[in-house]
Amino acid sequence: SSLFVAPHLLILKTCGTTLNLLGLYRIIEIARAYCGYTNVWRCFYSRKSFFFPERQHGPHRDWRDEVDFLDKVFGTAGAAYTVGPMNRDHWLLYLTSPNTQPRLPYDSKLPSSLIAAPPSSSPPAAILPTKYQDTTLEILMSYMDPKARAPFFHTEEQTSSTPGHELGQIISSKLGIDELFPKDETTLDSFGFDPCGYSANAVIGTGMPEASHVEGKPGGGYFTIHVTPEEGWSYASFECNVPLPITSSSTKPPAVEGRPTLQKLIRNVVGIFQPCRLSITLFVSTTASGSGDSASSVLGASETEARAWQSFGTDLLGGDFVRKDRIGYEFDGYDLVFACFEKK
Amino acid sequence: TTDFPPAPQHDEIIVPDSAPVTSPGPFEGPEKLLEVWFAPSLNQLPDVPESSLSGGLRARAAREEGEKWKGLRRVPREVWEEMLDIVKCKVLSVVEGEELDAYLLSE
Repeated sequence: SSLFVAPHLLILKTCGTTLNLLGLYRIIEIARAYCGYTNVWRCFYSRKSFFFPERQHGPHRDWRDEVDFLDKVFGTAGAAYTVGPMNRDHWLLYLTSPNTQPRLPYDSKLPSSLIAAPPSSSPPAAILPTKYQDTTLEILMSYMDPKARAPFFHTEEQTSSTPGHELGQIISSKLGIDELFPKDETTLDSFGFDPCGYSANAVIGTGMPEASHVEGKPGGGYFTIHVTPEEGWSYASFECNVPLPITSSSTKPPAVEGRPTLQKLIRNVVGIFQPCRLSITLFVSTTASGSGDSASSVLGASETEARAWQSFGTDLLGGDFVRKDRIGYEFDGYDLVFACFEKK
Repeated sequence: TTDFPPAPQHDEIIVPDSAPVTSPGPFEGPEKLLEVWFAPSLNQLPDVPESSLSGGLRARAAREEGEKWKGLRRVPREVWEEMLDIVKCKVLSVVEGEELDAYLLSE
């Protein structure tokens, strides 16, 4: 699981039977108390369909319960979507319209011990704005090949003698996870779990897409990987918001020397985890970019919808996979492209 | 204005600490992903009157204007840890980027 905190946003990604949504109230309280933020600009909640929904707790027992929970906080500002085939790998999304005042179901008051805690301090750093680009890629992979699952299992001897962070580093290096992006701009933090499993967070460059400290250099971002390798319910996820080169003839790519294109990144990730089934979602902010970058144009060689669809097409993963679904959404301020693939 | 439905009762939504959150059996890999944005971008943080901040944070917030540790990044790690207790996660490690903190969590 992972938590990312930037001055203006928080991302909480948790697996297992964690109670992710129950953290929302506290996040809103903390943002009010420490930052004076009374409104939420946008809230997104999404997940793939669970393997074992009956094991979930609280609002996560059912998608309807999760939506009810969020509706109680955001009222009519929220909208819920089910994307993809309901009997296979569907994906669920809840998002709110901009600038909503959330409502908590109790009197908001942080424990005084938390309010009194001293904020951490660090030397100041200037933040220079560059072109804003908010793009998020998520690849959700299941039923991994046994060869791809094997590196994520550890012997008792390994786990007793090697700390989890060291195990994580070994796996990252062995599988080339530390080379998905240029090493000189990657800060990788990974962990190998006992007896199996793996998590990694990486901060690329400066850490946020819309800011760069050196003129002419691209903005940074993050990627995060989580792997559950057990046979029968093996699963790996990859999420990334790092600006990537665009292979468009009409759109000048940002200066992102050494970074893979979107298509190459997807192929590299799928090559590491070798799933039998996967879904890919790409979220692109349309209002913030202000340049006509839609999800479809970022995905492909043209800004026209037809050619974009083609580029996110059956050949994205080569001849080993067949594309089962490709779905596009135009939300208020965001474009979404979703596609499912299965190994032949 | 937003038309909110009635607020839920607290006990409808909070799982008691004694609930068996983890038990032997298969581990659910697919994650729940929550993103909460308080501004559309890093460069568009809302103007917050100092009077709306709690206690001793006001002076600090004023000092930090334009600095790295602004917005949500001024929240101490122990405060996020308390939130993560509710979620049933623990912090394993943290990487501090220039504009982003990345916490690696248990589970």
